[in-house]
Amino acid sequence: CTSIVAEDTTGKLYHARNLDFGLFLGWDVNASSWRTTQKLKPLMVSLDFQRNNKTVFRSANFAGYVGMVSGIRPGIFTLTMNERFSLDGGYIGVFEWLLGQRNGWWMSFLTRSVLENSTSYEDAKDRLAHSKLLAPAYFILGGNKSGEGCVITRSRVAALDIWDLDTKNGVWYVVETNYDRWKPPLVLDDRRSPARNCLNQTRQENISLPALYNILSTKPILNKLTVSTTLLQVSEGHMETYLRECPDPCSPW
Amino acid sequence: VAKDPFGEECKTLAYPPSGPTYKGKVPTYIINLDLPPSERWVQLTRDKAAEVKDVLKLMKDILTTFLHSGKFIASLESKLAWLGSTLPYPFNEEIKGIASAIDAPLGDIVLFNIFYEVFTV
Repeated sequence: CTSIVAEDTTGKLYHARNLDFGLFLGWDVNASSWRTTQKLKPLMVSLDFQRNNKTVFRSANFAGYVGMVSGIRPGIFTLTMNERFSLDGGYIGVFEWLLGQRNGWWMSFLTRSVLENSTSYEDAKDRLAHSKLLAPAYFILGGNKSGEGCVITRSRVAALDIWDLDTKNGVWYVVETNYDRWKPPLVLDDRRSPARNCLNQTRQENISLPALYNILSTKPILNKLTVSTTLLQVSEGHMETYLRECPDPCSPW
Repeated sequence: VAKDPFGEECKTLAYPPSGPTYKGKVPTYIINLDLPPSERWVQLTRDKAAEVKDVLKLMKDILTTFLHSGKFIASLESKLAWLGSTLPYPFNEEIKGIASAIDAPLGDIVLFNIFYEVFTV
């Protein structure tokens, strides 16, 4: 996955993500693509969660999946989640759950709960940073005020790092793929550098949802694992989601 | 670009979405949180029943590749159904509602919903 939160020169916040899924879960030689990735595309839907006929939050999701990986609480915050691989992975959390130690959150249930119940950027940030999890993850959170945007790097028990927007010091975007920001990405899977390169070329004064779509359409940020691209704009409560394809030649991840 | 054989120059005209990298927009559904959890996802999952079952079958195929035993997978399915009953409210009820709406084994829908935790290794 690749998630970006960016702030333009007027303080307006934009959030976008490529949802990549299906690595090593079967390659379809004829279609030249990952089998799981292809099967997930028809399941992708845009959901409007309502209470008393009013929107509480919106999400781009898979049909049949009750947790959330991308969503927006209009006017308040935007949230995406990227997978974080670790030896201390989710299977340990699941094992503990089976043994009766059930004080942690399933990742996608936490994001759903935050989207449904948090009524401020700060509250969402606090819950995502400090709730115990069954699996490590990256949470990419955007708010509705200048400087409200961050990447929270989570282990199962703690926030290892919170990387905030800081426009006064030139940090007008944060970008997360599937690697800790203080470590170099895997040489064979560097989507971070191309994303940063494209963001720098775009420049802060030109950032917009179309600009972010352009960046997320650039290979290898767009790759064979990409199921969809979601664009989120918090102040207008706007969300759009598009299914993607990466014709050859294209990076397998 | 020099390092990545698949890399390319930054796109500037991909939006509005069109062409070979665009595969369509996604449909929108309303999820009514005022309904009991077991009823919230019925319409959506019935509309997408064939596609959901397709993914569940693929997940089972993947498990079979790793585990090689139909009996073990059947046993795993029943344990996953039990695991579903331990999930917090309202998620447990929503998952049961989905399984019931499309007549799929509860364990399969549970596995689909905890896929992230299982595969972060």
